Amino acid sequence: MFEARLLQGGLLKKVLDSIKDIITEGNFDCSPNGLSLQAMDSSHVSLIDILLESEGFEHYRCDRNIPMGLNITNLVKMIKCAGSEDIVTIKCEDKPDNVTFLFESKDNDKISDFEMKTMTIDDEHLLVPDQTYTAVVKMPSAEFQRLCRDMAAIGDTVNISVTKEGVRFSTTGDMGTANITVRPNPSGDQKEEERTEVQITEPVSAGFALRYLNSFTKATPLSPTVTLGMVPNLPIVVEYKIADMGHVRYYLAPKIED
Amino acid sequence: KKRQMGIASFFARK
Repeated sequence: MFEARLLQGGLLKKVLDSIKDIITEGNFDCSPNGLSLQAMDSSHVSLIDILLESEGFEHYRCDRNIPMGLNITNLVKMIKCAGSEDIVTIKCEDKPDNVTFLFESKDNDKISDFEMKTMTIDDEHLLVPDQTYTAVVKMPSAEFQRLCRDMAAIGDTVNISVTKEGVRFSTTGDMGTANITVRPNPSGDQKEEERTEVQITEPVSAGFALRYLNSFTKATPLSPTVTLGMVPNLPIVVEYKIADMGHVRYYLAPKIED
Repeated sequence: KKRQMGIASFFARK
């Protein structure tokens, strides 16, 4: 059986908000290591990779690997019924037809349980190799969100170029062009999460669809910083770390010159 | 003109 108790139930809402615009269903894989999900969007252009490590739960029990196929839209509806301060417990049997969500209010004066039907999802899992990135950019997640939104107002595709001087985001649309350069700032008075850091072994440049990058920024409430990893001619990874728990990562295939 | 690649063309299937 599987049973996991999460003290910060609001975290589940944030995780679901970060994927609900991209996928409509997915297999949550319960394993002794934690709860994970890998799923492609319907156009198979991007890949979501979520990990919530077992250590991040107050209580975690998983005797064997269990794929828990869930409709994300329905899951969002159910988790919305939890208060943002509620403690959430997820429970299911080894071959579940249903998953139970137990919500306990912080003061323990209200307990709710919801049961949701599971579904069988045939999805192919991709093997994402442990990659050494040519360029890694860490920046405030709110700034990345703003930047993607601004770029999307002008064009459909953003070209991201990383050099040791900084990261340049460029786009072109019917009305004109836009360029935004974010420079690594010196580690002065700023808090770590307010800094922009660039690590590169060589300059990298590639084009990506803004529609997807904008969807990824729905994960902004999960982390004060976002990390972009690039390798020439490979998908970009956009990572939001979840403190003491794991991550939400998005991989987006580049646009290639025809 | 740029062409959108699919994600599965970059990663092996498990």
